[in-house]
Amino acid sequence: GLTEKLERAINFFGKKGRLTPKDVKQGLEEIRKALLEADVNYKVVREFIKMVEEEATGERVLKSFTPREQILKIVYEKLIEILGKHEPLKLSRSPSPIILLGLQGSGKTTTAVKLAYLLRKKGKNPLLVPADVKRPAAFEQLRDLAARYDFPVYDKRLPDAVKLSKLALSMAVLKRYDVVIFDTAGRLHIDEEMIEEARKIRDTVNYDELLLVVDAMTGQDAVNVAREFQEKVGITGVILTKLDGDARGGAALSVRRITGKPIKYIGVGEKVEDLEEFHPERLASRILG
Amino acid sequence: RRIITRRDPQLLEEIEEVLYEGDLGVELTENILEELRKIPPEKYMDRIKEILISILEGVEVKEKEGKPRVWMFVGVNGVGKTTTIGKIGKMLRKEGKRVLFAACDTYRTGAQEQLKIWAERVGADIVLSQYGADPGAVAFDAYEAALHRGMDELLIDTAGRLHTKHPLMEEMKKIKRVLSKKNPDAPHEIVLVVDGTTGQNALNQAKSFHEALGLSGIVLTKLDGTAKGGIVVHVVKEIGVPVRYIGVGEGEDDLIPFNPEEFVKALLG
Ligand SMILES: Nc1nc2c(ncn2[C@@H]2O[C@H](COP(=O)(O)OP(=O)(O)OP(=O)(O)O)[C@@H](O)[C@H]2O)c(=O)[nH]1
Ligand SMILES: Nc1nc2c(ncn2[C@@H]2O[C@H](COP(=O)(O)OP(=O)(O)OP(=O)(O)O)[C@@H](O)[C@H]2O)c(=O)[nH]1
Ligand SMILES: [Mg+2]
Ligand SMILES: [Mg+2]
Repeated sequence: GLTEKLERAINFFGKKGRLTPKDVKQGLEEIRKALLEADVNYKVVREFIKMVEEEATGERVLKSFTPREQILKIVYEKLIEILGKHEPLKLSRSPSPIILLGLQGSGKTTTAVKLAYLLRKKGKNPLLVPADVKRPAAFEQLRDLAARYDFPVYDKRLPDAVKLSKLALSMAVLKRYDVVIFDTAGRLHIDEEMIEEARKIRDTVNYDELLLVVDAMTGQDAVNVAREFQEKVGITGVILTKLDGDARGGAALSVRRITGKPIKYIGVGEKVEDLEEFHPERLASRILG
Repeated sequence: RRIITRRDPQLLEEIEEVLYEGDLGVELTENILEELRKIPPEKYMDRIKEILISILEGVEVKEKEGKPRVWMFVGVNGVGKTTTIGKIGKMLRKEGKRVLFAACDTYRTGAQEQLKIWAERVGADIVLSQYGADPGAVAFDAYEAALHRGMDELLIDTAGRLHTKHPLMEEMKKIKRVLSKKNPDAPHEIVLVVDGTTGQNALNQAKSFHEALGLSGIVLTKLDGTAKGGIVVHVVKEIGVPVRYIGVGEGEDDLIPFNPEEFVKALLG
């Protein structure tokens, strides 16, 4: 559909004429629908369309492309620009603590083990910390998934996630782990008690990364989730999960716009190997459908 | 003929924003706005409510009886299937029913233990299994156990699966076939669990799962957050399956019967 036209629009330049406001308005109407169907937040879409409108109006017309295709090219490039390039994990401390936060069921526990796998491939020695003391069998879930690959898991069971995180970190220092990955309980951005726990974990652990794990099928609410986690806890990056499905993933654009933080990795399956570096081009075409 | 007052376009835009941000989706939102353009502004709110409620009420709930009555819970990963089984189990226990859970998620780590904890919490029996076991075989054993123990209700938990994964959808269909072979009426309830924070993808999920199994009901979870779950209106319109319950928290009592009027009221803020 739009993506094939995109491919052609990317590579040429011509000299005649400029895009009229009418061209731009018509082209953007279709894009607007596509973005909304892709779950990009309404206000984010409005702002994005306005941005592109200003940029596109008066642009030089490209040879052998309809104005519609040219606008698509501008949109695609703008999306890539906003989504941002892949940024690696910050691993400056010793050990490097990585905290995972997010809504219930977003994929944190699975992602924690995926990160351990990725980091071990890079020669690191990771420790997994099951700091979800709430969900039934959360500990067993992490422990058993980690066990399949012999990843060490901090196994002292404490009822207090903050105390547990503190002790786990001390042990990691003692035992010379390179990276400590904290899996935490799923929590609502509006649950003050659980947000306070997140803040306490954050303050207890001198973290390198505090990553928001977001389900790619999240709808309009992604802006609320992103904004609240960013304002109330403060995140350093995002991991978008379940991109092996057919969700368009527009939530990614919303989250990126609201937090300004990079999407670092994407989950593309349930297996521990299924974590990839985020690259904006693929997500941009996917969002455009 | 009516006179368009100056505040119409702005009001319509505000309405558009509310509908979109509730995850109602492009098609339904555009249809509603089309309708609103034909009527005076004072009638807007009532007309929107009317349209949405009539879609949600337009599907009848058929509660099939059986002993055991077999419920099968399906849906994509992480939506709240296992937790919802715990909650429905509690609800049925409060009605004095004898309830059996079947742990047919033999794939994800911690799944069996998680359901076991729920069974203990609400006073349900449970048929557990091994990881890697065939979920159809577990369902078979669970049905036998339900008969043998005189259970009233059998609740089958399945692994989360993306509807785009053909082999997983086939595995799920097999679980249903196994149950239907034991009893042609079973499963009496095939429930799609949908995460309330999901956007337009819920439509793809619903269509695929419905086509694969024939759904009898939908449970919309996590409405205790800020998401409105509006996509469920399009889902109901598309597949004609009723929403039965909504999940409003992680506890055993956090399940309420679906009420279209309340839902629409919350959606419109
Ligand atoms: N297909 C697919 N499934 C995933 C992915 N990431 C996680 N999952 C699955 O999604 C479900 C939820 O994952 P969890 O890791 O338990 O999510 P969580 O955020 O820890 O959940 P809570 O602790 O309850 O908040 C599980 O069935 C996972 O196997 C992914 O990238 N693709
Ligand atoms: N806030 C809130 N959380 C919920 C609700 N229902 C389920 N959860 C949480 O969502 C997370 C996932 O729930 P599960 O029951 O494990 O979901 P699932 O569909 O069985 O997941 P998989 O088996 O991995 O596909 C858990 O942390 C639950 O506590 C709800 O209504 N509200
Ligand atoms: Mg978890
Ligand atoms: Mg489950």
